[in-house]
Amino acid sequence: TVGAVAVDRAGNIAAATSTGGMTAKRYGRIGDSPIIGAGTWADNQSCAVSATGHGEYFIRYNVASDICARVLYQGKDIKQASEEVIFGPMLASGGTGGVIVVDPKGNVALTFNTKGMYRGYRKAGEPANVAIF
Amino acid sequence: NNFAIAIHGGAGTIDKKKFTPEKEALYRQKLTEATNAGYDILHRGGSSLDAINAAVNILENSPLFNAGKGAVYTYDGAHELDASIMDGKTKQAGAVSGIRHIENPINLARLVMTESVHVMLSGQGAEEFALEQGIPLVANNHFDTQSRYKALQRAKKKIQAIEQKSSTPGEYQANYIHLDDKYKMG
Repeated sequence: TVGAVAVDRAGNIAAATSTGGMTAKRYGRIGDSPIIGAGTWADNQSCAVSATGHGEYFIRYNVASDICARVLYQGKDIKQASEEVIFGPMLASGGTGGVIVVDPKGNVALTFNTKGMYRGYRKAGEPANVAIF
Repeated sequence: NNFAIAIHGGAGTIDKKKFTPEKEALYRQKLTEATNAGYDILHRGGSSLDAINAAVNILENSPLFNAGKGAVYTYDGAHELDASIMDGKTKQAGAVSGIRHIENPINLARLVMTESVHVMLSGQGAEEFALEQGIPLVANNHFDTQSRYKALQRAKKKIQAIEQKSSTPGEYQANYIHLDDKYKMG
């Protein structure tokens, strides 16, 4: 799965996710990537999220919009909100994966509960940062 | 003016032993390229939608990641792709699922968002919509890669092994669900 989130100079945010699914999947199985609210979410009032992970968990726990709801209704920053969800009790039963998040102010959070996540970010006036583990 | 972009290329257990420095360099180069492509659009005053679209296209066109060109195989040996996009300004969204002949699924998801009254289109219907929008179809073998094929063979061996050792449908289901967990990351 791949994804991107961004905020532009006008303060508008957006999120995108694209995937090839899971190896050897059957029965027309669909994961969280195309599910708005589970794998992808964007709202100028809170944040934009793209997720990658164990789809069946990310769908049931509505991961992407849950993170932004915590920002919107509880006033949390994106780092705290994403950590609460990714390391929280709901995903603890087996929902492995991660998220990338931006907010309208240009803050970035990259949160994952796996050993690695291919990831990168770049803020205005700064060089690109990429990491894997 | 606090523009920014973040990207990901999937998460999971990455085997450090098999992850040679040369392989790591390839991944880092492609991640940097995608990050900078989106950043350059934002820097020039472009929209966040255009920035994420460009970044995802680069990752979709690389066989390194499980999306677009690098999509994994289904049990039947084909490729099925999904994508979604959302605009935080308007809260418009578009998605496609189970498509087999679209080179860049995120482009089609964006067209669903901007050029249809729907949010998600699936399978053949989504591809019919793509044709109406002037998006060409590609053969499913466009997404074939040797490494993903080997991964499919390994997965099928494990699935077939549990089929053989399960004596009842219930036992098979329990074993399969346990095994399945290992493959949901793609």
